[in-house]
Amino acid sequence: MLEAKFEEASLFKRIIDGFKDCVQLVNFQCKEDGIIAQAVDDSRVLLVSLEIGVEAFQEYRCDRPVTLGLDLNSLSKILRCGNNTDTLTLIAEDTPDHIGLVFEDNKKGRVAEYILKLMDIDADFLKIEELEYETTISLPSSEFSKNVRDLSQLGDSLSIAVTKDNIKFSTEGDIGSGSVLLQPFINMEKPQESIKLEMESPVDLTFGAKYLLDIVKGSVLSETIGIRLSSEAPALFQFDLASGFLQFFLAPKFNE
Amino acid sequence: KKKQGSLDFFFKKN
Repeated sequence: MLEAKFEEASLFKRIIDGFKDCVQLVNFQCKEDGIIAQAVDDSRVLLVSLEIGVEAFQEYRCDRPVTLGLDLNSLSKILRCGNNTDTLTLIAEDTPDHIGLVFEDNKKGRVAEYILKLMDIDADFLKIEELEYETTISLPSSEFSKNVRDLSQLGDSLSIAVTKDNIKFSTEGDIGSGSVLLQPFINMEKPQESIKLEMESPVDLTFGAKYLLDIVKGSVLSETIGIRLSSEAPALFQFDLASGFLQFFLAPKFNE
Repeated sequence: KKKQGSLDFFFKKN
């Protein structure tokens, strides 16, 4: 039996909103120590990996591992029915064919219950350990989103180049080109506005703008984004939760 | 001109 209660439904809504536009059918694996999910987009370019730790929940109980095959479009319809400040409890039997979602407004004594049918999703689980990265940067997710949204108006590819001194986002397209240069700095009063850079060797990678536009939707989860780059591995874009994370692994473009 | 890479190039199926 799974009973996972969020103190506020808004957290689970934001988690799902953070990646529902790039993958639709996702297996959520619920275990004693929390919930993990992984899915690859149809073009097999972008991998989403989610981990929600037990501490993210007000109450959490999972007697034995259970996999919930969820259609995120359908799940979103139900999540829209709950209010942000409601508590949300996910309930499933040990071998479920459906999941229960219970929204409760304790002040009003209002209880709304929904049942969502589960899907049998045949998806392979990819090994994503053992990746080594040459460069790690961290910046406000709003800054990253703005650069991606601004530059993607001009081109369908976006490059991220990192040297020991700066981070450069750039693009070239039919109507022109653009770039944004950022320098690392530490904001002591507002650490979340800092730009951090750790580099072993310079990298210059190019990504499809449409995938980056999907990734920036994860900004609803965290004020900062961590980006790890290597010429030998898919780039990792990570939004940290209070307990857990939402990761996107994106395969770069390469010279033909 | 750059070509889009695939995750399958990097990840092995588990």
